[in-house]
Amino acid sequence: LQARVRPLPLLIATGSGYLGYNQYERYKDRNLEKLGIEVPPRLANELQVNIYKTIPTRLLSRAWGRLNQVDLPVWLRKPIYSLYIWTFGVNMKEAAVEDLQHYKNLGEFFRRKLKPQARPVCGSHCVISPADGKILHFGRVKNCEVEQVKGVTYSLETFLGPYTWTESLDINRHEDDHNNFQNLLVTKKGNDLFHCVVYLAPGDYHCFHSPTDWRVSHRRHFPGSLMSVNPGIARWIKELFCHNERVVLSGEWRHGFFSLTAVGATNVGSIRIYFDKELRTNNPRYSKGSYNDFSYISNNNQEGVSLRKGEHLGEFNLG
Amino acid sequence: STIVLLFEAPQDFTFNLTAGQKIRFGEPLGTM
Repeated sequence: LQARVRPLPLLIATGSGYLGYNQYERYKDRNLEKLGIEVPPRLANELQVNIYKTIPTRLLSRAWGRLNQVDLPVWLRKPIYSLYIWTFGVNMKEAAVEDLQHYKNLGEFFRRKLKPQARPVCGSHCVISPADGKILHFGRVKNCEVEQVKGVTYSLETFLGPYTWTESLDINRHEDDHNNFQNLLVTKKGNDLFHCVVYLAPGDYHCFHSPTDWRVSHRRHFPGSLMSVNPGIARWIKELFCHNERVVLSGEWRHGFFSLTAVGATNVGSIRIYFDKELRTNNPRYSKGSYNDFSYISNNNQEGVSLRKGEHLGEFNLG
Repeated sequence: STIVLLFEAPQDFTFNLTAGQKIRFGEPLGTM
């Protein structure tokens, strides 16, 4: 009883115990997977999500962004960028400018463009990948729930926000459809709603392009948390994409409704859309939980913004 | 960072993908 409580050893011991237990659980899961047994994802509980959300990820992200806007001396550029290239497996052979000393800071290096012929756009298919990355998940939307990874879903309505952009879309609907958010989005009989998630790793080319020929009529910006979106976190936190800052572009393509959403993350907190000069993301003036709408339809422009398949659309930025 | 596409398409639309695969900008996602 007279022994003094030592917080540091106690913290190290409990932390190590927790990590050890976690590793053991993962080891058990891997063994079950090897045996062909499907293991359900271990989701974070509400407390764990709330603890994660208390980390000032937006502030950290902005500080990270500021740091990466600082121009590096020419002699330091090559070693810093080489370390980044080596760590994240960047292929500089396909960059429009291969000379590392050309990039003034890491932010500029991160936004590097590709050589014109580095990514041929498929002409025979109507939907292409808008970015380089990894396919996290894809499929049909069922019961207003979308899967971020297999077995971990999020609400379609929470993700897109209330269905109030209809004035900008010339769509005929039935009265009874108004009970079901998913049905509201499907404009043509015999159609379904599909989704696809592409994860961009730190070493990937971070610009994104139009995935099809379509007309963008509306933008909705959700300021939010900036938790990591790596596949491990996407398997752990339910509704991750609904918590994080994101920009939803919605409109129409030849088969009806079409939308592209750029979701930010801790180190890649801001999103730029080239044709939208008003958009400001990861900005302290916006509070989490709200959203800001902007319509691209005006008296002078009833069609919105027309985009061709493969056209430059936007980019992610550090911080 | 992540891009999420949500779109309406005819029921015979099928993805030519596998979860976890690498993809590059410009490569097809699916066919009808």
